[in-house]
Amino acid sequence: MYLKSLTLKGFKSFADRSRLSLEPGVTVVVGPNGSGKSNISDAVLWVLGEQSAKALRGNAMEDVIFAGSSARQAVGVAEVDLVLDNHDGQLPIEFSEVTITRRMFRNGESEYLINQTPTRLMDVQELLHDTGLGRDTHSIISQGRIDEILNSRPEERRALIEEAA
Amino acid sequence: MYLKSLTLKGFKSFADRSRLSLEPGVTVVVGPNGSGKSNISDAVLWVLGEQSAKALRGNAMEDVIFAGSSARQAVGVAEVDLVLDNHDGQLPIEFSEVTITRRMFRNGESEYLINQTPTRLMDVQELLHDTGLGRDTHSIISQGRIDEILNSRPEERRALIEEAA
Amino acid sequence: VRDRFLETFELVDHHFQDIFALLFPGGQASLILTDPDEPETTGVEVAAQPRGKRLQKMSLLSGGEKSLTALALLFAVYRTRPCPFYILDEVEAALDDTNLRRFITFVDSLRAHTQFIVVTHQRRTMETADVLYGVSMQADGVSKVVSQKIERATAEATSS
Amino acid sequence: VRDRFLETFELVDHHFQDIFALLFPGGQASLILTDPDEPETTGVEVAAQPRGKRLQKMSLLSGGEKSLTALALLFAVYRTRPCPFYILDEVEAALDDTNLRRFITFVDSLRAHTQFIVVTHQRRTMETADVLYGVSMQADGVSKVVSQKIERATAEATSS
Ligand SMILES: Nc1ncnc2c1ncn2[C@@H]1O[C@H](COP(=O)(O)OP(=O)(O)OP(=O)(O)O)[C@@H](O)[C@H]1O
Ligand SMILES: Nc1ncnc2c1ncn2[C@@H]1O[C@H](COP(=O)(O)OP(=O)(O)OP(=O)(O)O)[C@@H](O)[C@H]1O
Ligand SMILES: [Mg+2]
Ligand SMILES: [Mg+2]
Repeated sequence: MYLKSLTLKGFKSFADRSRLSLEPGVTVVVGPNGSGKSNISDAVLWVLGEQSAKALRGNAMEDVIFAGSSARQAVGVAEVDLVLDNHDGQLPIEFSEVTITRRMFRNGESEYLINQTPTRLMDVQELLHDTGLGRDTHSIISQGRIDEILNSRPEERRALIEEAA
Repeated sequence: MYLKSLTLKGFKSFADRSRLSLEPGVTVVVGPNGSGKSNISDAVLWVLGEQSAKALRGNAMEDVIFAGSSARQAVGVAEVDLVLDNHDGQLPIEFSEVTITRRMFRNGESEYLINQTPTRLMDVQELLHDTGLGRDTHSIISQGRIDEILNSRPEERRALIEEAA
Repeated sequence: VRDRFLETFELVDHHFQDIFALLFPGGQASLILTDPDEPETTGVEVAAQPRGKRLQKMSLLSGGEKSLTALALLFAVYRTRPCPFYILDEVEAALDDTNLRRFITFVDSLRAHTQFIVVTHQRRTMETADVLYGVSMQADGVSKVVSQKIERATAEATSS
Repeated sequence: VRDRFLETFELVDHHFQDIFALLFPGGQASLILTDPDEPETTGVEVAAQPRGKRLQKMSLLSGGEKSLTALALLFAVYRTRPCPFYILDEVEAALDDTNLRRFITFVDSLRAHTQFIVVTHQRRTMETADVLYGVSMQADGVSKVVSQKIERATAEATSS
């Protein structure tokens, strides 16, 4: 299983539909300060079910929706599609490719879809349960957060072991 | 007025007496990870009167005394001398050069000296009062602390304006 | 549950010791349970000792030593329980050239069976890419992505 | 006291606007009192708007934008009330090449009347040194310093 593609539309600074198609191995993301690199890793956290606006550097979850710029109007919805390759059947689902979609509207409503079928957050979390990609996963290290593992209290570090269990 | 020299002996990883003689203009400090660069900026904070062990990355103030290494025994005292050039008479003292010394012993006792004369912390702080080098000065930015200015609460930021007043 | 936690702890600790020794040649480290009699609630302490140094409190480690120790711990968890992919956002910003090379060599050793997405400003890290994505933002404040596949085979041939 | 605070606030804000425009060409920023009627207790908010972007919450700024904005604010305070010396420990670690150059150009513009002690791993920052100090630690775990005076005049002559 690996991350096959990621599509952002109206998510943070990605006003227009942007798609990253990915391969196994090492993909390196580069670009100037403020261009949108960390917004991509926020998009992955978000589509996997992140519930805390603060973990996505915002104050309210609406902060993930493109808020406008000097030349563009704000949009009303943020959408991220994450496609996992499931040829090895690791995900408990019949498909060889699984698309997880999350949408958020200005009125605060959030939608989740698995392979275009509306579903609930719980179902997404259930699907990902054995992959280690659940809540508070350590497989995604946001910018500036690498030292938190050592600065946290010993009781908090046990979560690392539990995640690996 | 400028920083003319800094001497460390038994302070953190500087077991042996080490002296940096400095000039106006830009001095750049380089070296591998863990070699002792940030310990130098800790030494300056400490000799100017820093009272918080945590601000010097320790748990107790004794953590500033060389604790030993694979090849060396721990020492019993840490000492830092800071020499300021005072030709412009900015410091309210008769000398054209002012040496501030701080010593710390394993039993927790701390000594301050101005030009080799024993004095109290209060006198050091009094001497430096108008220079902006007092407690919580923003003229020394420790590693990893640059973003704290923006991440702090608005009430805390007013200290920046008060410092400049 | 108790046994599972202890079993996993032993495994992560074992991998942590190995990987720390790779990233800090001549150094040693281990994980310690703060309360071994209570596996349900015990905390986990990290003891790290770079070459030539005494065992110190974690807080006295330098910026780069802390990042590299945290990376060793993360990789130990990844080795214990592999994930489909990993995203590392400027995790190597505090490393000097030597440690950066060790970090890159370690990531490189996992390339064949792991997917990494690495955000960086470091030229050396960019050179390890199979695929390079450039993110840009024009004066209109909107992000765009542009990708470039790097033929590693050719890249390797021309640089050796 | 009230007047002194307000006077200083105006001055720092004025310098902050100037310096921000230097570090973020095409951008603008300012300081805002959260409670202008209460100068004794009011907080200070920072509004920063890089080129092409809407005024956003500070928390949404990127890592590099935050560092550079913080530096602009610090330099504004320094300009308002100069100190005998400044120590900056890896403050430019999050900056990309373009912003690093702007930061260095700004530090360079103060060189004649300010003393900076800058700790860095960035090659470009090293090149701005009048004096370079190397800190090393041998296998015995003890730090040593070695200094090298760089003849800037010759350095400048040979590089132009
Ligand atoms: N909802 C939103 N609408 C519009 N723009 C947004 C939104 N949320 C964040 N941004 C913009 O995204 C930018 C930050 O992007 P990001 O943090 O991804 O940068 P980066 O490429 O990681 O930069 P760095 O190299 O400095 O870390 C900010 O300038 C911010 O204005
Ligand atoms: N009291 C002490 N006795 C002995 N060694 C100490 C003491 N306090 C700190 N150290 C050592 O100093 C080292 C850290 O030094 P410092 O933080 O200055 O490194 P640095 O050069 O800034 O590195 P980096 O580039 O990673 O930031 C640690 O490895 C620690 O073991
Ligand atoms: Mg970023
Ligand atoms: Mg350091």
